[in-house]
Amino acid sequence: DVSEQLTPVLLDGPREESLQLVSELQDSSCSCAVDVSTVWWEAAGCRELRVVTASESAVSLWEPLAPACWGKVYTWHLGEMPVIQIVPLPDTCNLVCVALGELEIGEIRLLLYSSETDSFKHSLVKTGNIKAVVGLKDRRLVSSSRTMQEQQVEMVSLSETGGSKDRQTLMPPEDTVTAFAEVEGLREALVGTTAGNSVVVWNLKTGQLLRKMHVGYSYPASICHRAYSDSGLLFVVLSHPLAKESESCGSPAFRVVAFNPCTGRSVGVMFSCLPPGCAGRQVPGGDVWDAVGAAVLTSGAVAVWDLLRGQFVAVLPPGPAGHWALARWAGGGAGLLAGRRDGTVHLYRY
Amino acid sequence: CSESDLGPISLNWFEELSTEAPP
Repeated sequence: DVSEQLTPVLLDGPREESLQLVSELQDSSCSCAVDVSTVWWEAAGCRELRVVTASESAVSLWEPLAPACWGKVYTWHLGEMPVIQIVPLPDTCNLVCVALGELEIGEIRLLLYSSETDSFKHSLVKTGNIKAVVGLKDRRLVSSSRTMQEQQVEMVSLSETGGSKDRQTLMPPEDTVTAFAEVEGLREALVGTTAGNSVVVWNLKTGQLLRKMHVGYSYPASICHRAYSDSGLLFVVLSHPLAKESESCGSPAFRVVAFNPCTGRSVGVMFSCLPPGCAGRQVPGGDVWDAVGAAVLTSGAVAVWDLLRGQFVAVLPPGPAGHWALARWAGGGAGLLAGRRDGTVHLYRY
Repeated sequence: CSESDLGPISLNWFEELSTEAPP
């Protein structure tokens, strides 16, 4: 029965299983899991992918133990503000970034191991009314924050020891930035979405705001997840957690939109929708890796889409042990992490 | 996509916009 419950249900005709359960970890001390992620960790000359789990008050680092088993290495206790999310830092080793706060992010901290003091520690990177944050390659962190008067968009370059090496201010758009996404193929470009439903593009080297392009009125409150520069176009993966169901498409989970940055014009390239008969809506906070999207639905299932084909690929149904609450892609193409509020995390190979 | 939908496309859009945009 258990193996049957863990087998993903495929709704796209006969094909090989696209999700295979690899391993499971259970944080018995976790009262309410808020996020899960992975981090590359190097110790004693060995570099491996480790799992990071977060509850409101603590963040734990897990190392792989053979076979298909995980052991907790260390837990950082962060008592003053609740943890809201883990902020993945792509291609970065031995650094975990977390956002803490009440309803909004109030501070961003780095969690790390210090060889100088032979101890695990954490350091403060930024405080403020932070609206959005993203980790980029080469240990860079971009965030938007608001005061009563103005919006600040800032990139911080992080040192290996958890300090901030350099700070670059980016020109803010008029409306509040709600999400950021790095651009594959252009290291110095960054895109964001705004509360006014626009996509904005920055030059990270100069801080210039290069373009603001409206997404359109059909899909409000767009959130950007990934972007790809190809053939003179900017392809942006958007989710629309507040979009209404339409007759033509149903409930849209993700869209790939092609923007021409020269003219600001755009066309929708692909829709990824909840299939008919799949109950529930997407819970905000889906995750995209390469060209695959994952999201938790209000039914407690995790759904996976091939975003370039617009195909619903697999679903992890909620089991008797409880609803899925978290869905995150593991680093290095290691698969999909699905988590429950009780601290259970399953790693699936995709 | 075609130029009728999106207008003239430039492979060097990032460099061109960086030259045109205010510093």
